[in-house]
Amino acid sequence: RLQFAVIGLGRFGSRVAEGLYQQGHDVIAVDVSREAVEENSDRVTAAICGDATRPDVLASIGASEMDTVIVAIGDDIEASVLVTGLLSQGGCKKIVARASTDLHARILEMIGAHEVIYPEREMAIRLVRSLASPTIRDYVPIEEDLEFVQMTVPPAFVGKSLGQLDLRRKYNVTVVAVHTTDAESGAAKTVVPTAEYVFLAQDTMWVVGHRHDLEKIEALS
Amino acid sequence: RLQFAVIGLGRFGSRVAEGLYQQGHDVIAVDVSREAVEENSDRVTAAICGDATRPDVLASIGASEMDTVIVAIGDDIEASVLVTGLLSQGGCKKIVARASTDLHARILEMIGAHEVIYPEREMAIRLVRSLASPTIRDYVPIEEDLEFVQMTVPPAFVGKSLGQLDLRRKYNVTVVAVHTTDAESGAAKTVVPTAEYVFLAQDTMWVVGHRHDLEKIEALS
Ligand SMILES: Nc1ncnc2c1ncn2[C@@H]1O[C@H](COP(=O)(O)OP(=O)(O)OP(=O)(O)O)[C@@H](O)[C@H]1O
Ligand SMILES: Nc1ncnc2c1ncn2[C@@H]1O[C@H](COP(=O)(O)OP(=O)(O)OP(=O)(O)O)[C@@H](O)[C@H]1O
Repeated sequence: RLQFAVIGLGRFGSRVAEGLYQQGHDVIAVDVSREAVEENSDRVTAAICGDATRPDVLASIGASEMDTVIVAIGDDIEASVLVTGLLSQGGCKKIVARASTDLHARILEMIGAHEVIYPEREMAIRLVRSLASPTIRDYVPIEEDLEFVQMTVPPAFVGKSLGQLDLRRKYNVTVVAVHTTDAESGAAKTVVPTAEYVFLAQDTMWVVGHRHDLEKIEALS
Repeated sequence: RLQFAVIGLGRFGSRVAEGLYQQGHDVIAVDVSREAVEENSDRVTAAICGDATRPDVLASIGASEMDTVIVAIGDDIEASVLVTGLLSQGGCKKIVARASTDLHARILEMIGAHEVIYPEREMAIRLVRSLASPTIRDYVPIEEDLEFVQMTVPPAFVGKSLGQLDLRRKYNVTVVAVHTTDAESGAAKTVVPTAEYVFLAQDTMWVVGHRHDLEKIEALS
């Protein structure tokens, strides 16, 4: 049972607070808006109406003893930076702060945030990669140029088994899951494929590999 | 070279517009705010100041001929729903709309959005899963209960090779990447491991599996 504080109950903050509370942890939420506090009071351990840029408000919730404090203030960059700075000076073990712009993210790192989260940027990157390619349905960057993508199965793979295709050796990619339809019921299902799995025409596959290796498979379609 | 329109140039919309333009596609951006239009005018093909809830504004940019239209209006739910409805009536091939709440997402689907994106919710889910567990660093839900997580390597795995551990057969999970340090330079690097890879103590691994199988590995730490 961990102790969390969430500062700012906008769309992002309220979902983080509620999610942690539902996992059975203690969650103290703070927001300047009385309406936001009332809306979330039954989804957290305690919801407090107050201005987190004031050191006495942070002290009153025992922010420096928490396992993690999440600063989820988006539009008001000054408040977000000030709150992060106060938490860092107060010796907070782990500070996760949400950034709205590149500049905001750099300031948060400089002032002591241990982790910076960027909801809009992450989702924009995922969307752009899947919109700009006819075969990619979803995309998650792992590190450097290693990617995790959901893509349609090239026609050349249909009717062949994973063992026959030997994708790890030939293309240096790993198929980790296949989204297919059940032969009897026709319902959609996801399987972790073995070497004997044979691709169907409408299948999509979740594949991990480097960008230049995945592009070779995209080009087959 | 695809044709895109992006309606609404907030944090999310402006990043999607810029990302698609940088990939070499045509991007028409629309926003009611003159400031947002000026800020983005050099990052898209054309930026137009106008109210997208007016049918003549959508007609003037040829929205129904576009490959995809992205409705990136967040706070103003009525405008987002109205614009999505007008695009759907106009026969738009693909509409991707951003939702702020569960109710908003359901209305967008009912009114004709082909894909609904939820930046705050997706990122909140990822953050909650990694904060609530001592061994998980990052988490991406794939489908149903199939997950893709970055987790610390349990002490029992250190000094053993992937082939020896035989994780696919014993735990039904697939290790797709390992984040480690280079023996000579000490620099961080990510590798797609072969069966001969031997785990080091500080390694973290990206693993795909069902939630209940991954929890068995979490419990080893
Ligand atoms: N100094 C402060 N102390 C406490 N709460 C604050 C403070 N400043 C802003 N907030 C609260 O933080 C919440 C989220 O902030 P904001 O509106 O800046 O972000 P947002 O980008 O709209 O968030 P989201 O995208 O998550 O909806 C709001 O509910 C706001 O009342
Ligand atoms: N009817 C409309 N026509 C065109 N643009 C609009 C309309 N209504 C709102 N917008 C624009 O959409 C943009 C984003 O909208 P909004 O402020 O509602 O979302 P947001 O949640 O703050 O976005 P983000 O989180 O991406 O910053 C704003 O720049 C706003 O001017």
